[in-house]
Amino acid sequence: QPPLPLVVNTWPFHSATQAAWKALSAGGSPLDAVERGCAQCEVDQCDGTVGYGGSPDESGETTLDAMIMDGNTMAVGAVANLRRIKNAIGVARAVMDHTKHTFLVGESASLFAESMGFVCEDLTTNRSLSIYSKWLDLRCQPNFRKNVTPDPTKSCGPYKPVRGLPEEKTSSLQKEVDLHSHD
Amino acid sequence: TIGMIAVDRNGNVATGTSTNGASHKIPGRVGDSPVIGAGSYADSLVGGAAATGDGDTMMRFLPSYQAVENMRLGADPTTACQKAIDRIQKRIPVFFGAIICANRTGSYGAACSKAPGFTQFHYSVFKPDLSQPLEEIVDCL
Repeated sequence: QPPLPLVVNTWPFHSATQAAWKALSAGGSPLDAVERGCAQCEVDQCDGTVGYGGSPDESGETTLDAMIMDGNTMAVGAVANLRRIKNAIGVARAVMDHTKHTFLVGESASLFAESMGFVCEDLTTNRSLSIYSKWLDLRCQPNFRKNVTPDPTKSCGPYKPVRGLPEEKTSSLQKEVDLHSHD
Repeated sequence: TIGMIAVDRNGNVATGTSTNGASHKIPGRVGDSPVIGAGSYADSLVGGAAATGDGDTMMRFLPSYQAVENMRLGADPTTACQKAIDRIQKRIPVFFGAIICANRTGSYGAACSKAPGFTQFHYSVFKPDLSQPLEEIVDCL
């Protein structure tokens, strides 16, 4: 029989693993462990792919997504496109603990977080500003737009849709891998 | 992105994810991480799973839900993860993605999809008798 308890997480984010383990060892629930572990990654800004100051969008803003699920009750708390709040997994836990809903998004999720006592602050850092500036310098490449004008593979926006969409190819889902840009 | 599975000594399972998403995304875009069954899924009767990678692709296949269902049908965690990746590859032969799986008795595994610049996936584990996290590596399919 394999030993329990157990913590497993994607990527070699060891401080997050350790934080989750510490929570379990201290008598916390698996939910507490997941919340603590993910929160540690948010503080550490793991790999630039978690937490504030990473992955700026087309406007240069960092927004956060998080979700937590209880395998006993099947309860879920989730937030997406969360603005100005660093502790996204904490807000997801608050959605689970303090609402009968499952998933809050955008500005309204941020207002919910504020009402639950989470600190509202800018998620921009010098690093995210630098990433954004470089992207602008590269004429907004890489770019997720398609079938718009001007050509999004060569130019920044604003964009408008082009008429007469080309036939969709299944290979259009294949993209170049950026190990520091992932969900 | 981090995706995490925690199992206590009684086999209670929880999962979670946290991310700032894809760089240079269109404002308003949300990936797979906060989507139930895509970013992660948990069922204490079976186990849990969490995914990472290109969320625009992965969220269309609910790989975490699929992996947990694979375990429910008797697959060990590694096989469950591999089958979830394989199901996506059947439609999208090359994509950037990985998934971790653990069952309620403490077995765990992972799988990933080989893509240019991504041939192995590293993940982190803590279990009894370890004094620090263990880094596991899996070759991508």
